[in-house]
Amino acid sequence: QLQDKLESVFRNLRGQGVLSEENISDSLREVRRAFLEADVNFKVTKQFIDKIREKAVGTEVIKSIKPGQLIIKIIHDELVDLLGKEYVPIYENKSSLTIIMVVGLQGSGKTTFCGKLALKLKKEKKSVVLAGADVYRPAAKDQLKTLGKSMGIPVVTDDSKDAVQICKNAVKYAVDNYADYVILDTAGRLHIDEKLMAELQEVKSSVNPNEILFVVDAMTGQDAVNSAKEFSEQVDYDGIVLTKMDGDAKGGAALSIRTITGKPIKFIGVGEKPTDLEIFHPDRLASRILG
Amino acid sequence: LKAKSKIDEELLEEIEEILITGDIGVDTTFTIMENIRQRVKKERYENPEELNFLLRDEIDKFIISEESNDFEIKSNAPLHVIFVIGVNGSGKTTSIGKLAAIYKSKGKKVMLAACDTFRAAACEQLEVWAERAGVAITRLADQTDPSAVIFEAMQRARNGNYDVLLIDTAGRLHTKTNLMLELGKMEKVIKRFIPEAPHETLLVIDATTGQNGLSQARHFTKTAKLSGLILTKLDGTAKGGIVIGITQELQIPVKYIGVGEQIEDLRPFSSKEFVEALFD
Ligand SMILES: Nc1nc2c(ncn2[C@@H]2O[C@H](COP(=O)(O)OP(=O)(O)OP(=O)(O)O)[C@@H](O)[C@H]2O)c(=O)[nH]1
Ligand SMILES: Nc1nc2c(ncn2[C@@H]2O[C@H](COP(=O)(O)OP(=O)(O)OP(=O)(O)O)[C@@H](O)[C@H]2O)c(=O)[nH]1
Ligand SMILES: [Mg+2]
Ligand SMILES: [Mg+2]
Repeated sequence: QLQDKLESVFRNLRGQGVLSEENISDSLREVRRAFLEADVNFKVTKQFIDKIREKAVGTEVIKSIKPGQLIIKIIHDELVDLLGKEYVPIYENKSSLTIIMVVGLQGSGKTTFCGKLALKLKKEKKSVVLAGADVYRPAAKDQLKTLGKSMGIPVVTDDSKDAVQICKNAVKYAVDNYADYVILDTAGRLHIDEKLMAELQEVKSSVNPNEILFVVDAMTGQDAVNSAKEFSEQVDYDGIVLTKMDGDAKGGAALSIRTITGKPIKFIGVGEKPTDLEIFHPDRLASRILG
Repeated sequence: LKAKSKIDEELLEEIEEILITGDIGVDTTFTIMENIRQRVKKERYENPEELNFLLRDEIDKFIISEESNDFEIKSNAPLHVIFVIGVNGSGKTTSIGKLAAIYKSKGKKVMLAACDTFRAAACEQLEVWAERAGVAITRLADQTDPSAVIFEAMQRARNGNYDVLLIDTAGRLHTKTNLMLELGKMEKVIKRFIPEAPHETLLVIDATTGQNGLSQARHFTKTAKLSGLILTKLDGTAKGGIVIGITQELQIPVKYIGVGEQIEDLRPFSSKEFVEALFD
């Protein structure tokens, strides 16, 4: 796709020695278009293009490699570098309980992810407890209870509107039952909702999670950096989960968020079933964005 | 932008950035920018107000919305059927709850069909909304074929002289062939019951959606011809600009916008307000 476009830009360039500013400016325009159409943030795209220009100018055009391919390689490597070269696992408290808190915007896939993570840990022979702390959404607690029941994992919740207390209860239950992990499912919320962001901060200060994961829908567009940045500043998180990657969204939001916040992408959601969870591979996402 | 009184390249770049960061997309932005440049060449600008008017006018031209939209049912059908579809988590179930309340307040007898028989607690979620809105609901056991729920709901709605039937469907990614086939089958069942139905097929789009929204609309309309859009979560910071490209390409209006999670948080779409919000 992008490779073909760049090839046509470079048709006259073969064997010309080095890449110059002029002959790559057309190709960079194509790259910019590809990035924006892949939902990479406007400013992040500009930053990235400037960096590629820096790396590409003066590069020797090896006789055997097409210039278009060379630019693609420079971009691909830079992308993989940016997205995070290695997998950063979630925190594991070997001697006692690990508390994981899951946060994000409405409908991003948090509850489904809590089920997926719980199942993955259970398969690794860990004992897991789920906390149903979404006290707002109709039948949210039922949703998590149904998930927990399907995989034989206890769900701690109650009929109250007190998310903080539910989380505390879940941690206490986990401690009393010698569980290895407790996963806190929270309500979807807007980063500009002061009351709900304060609720998250209160949960955090009450139970001190070891790991906070920010769940993002892969089809998110330019707004991705706004929510990611705000959640990072107000709550702070340790990693990102990118959901609904089983669709055809390019997932450029992941690059934007990673660039702006520096947080590692830890998991990828690839379907609605509890088994549809993958570890993040930067090279796969790089190829997808450039697709 | 408000302080500028003349159009220079710097201002045009600023406008382009606003459009792109509003998720309007590369092609649509390019076309709008071209139109602005052409118009600026031909006309003269004395002050910022005239310039601002020009910008808003050019963008507004691109958006398809309805002349008067006050939640009035436009069809004369004895039973008005509304089919609500879209990708996972976009806000379908919540929007149906809001619409149900609105139609009820207009004196309509409303029935909901719980056709998401797949996802955990999906029917329970719609049941809460039916109760909140004070309307009837048809639901069968989980994992029942959704087409069977449609059949049951249309039967009950017709026999009970209901005015409006709102059909909630499971979220589905438009690239999943089997799920799109399921949707097509549901539409056929609707048509078999009432040939003119569904009278409205609304695609629900999350305002935070980027360029993938275009792919969603293109795929969904092939399976169940879309009549309009509901743009949700506009109470956030996302502008929802993707609907501009969608409405242009499919020639369908944005009908409603979701501005919150409560039952009263649904409004008719206003292109003027939408364009204004782009520049906030
Ligand atoms: N195809 C696909 N669907 C997903 C994925 N993750 C979640 N979903 C679906 O997305 C929808 C929303 O998922 P939820 O888990 O309810 O999202 P949430 O973030 O908990 O939503 P709120 O609690 O309302 O904020 C559901 O239909 C899920 O089945 C994924 O990786 N792929
Ligand atoms: N802030 C805000 N949240 C909304 C709006 N509309 C829906 N939501 C929230 O978005 C989340 C998903 O809404 P649902 O109605 O479950 O979405 P859905 O499309 O039915 O989801 P699936 O059936 O799982 O595909 C819930 O947390 C809703 O409260 C809106 O206009 N604004
Ligand atoms: Mg949830
Ligand atoms: Mg739903």
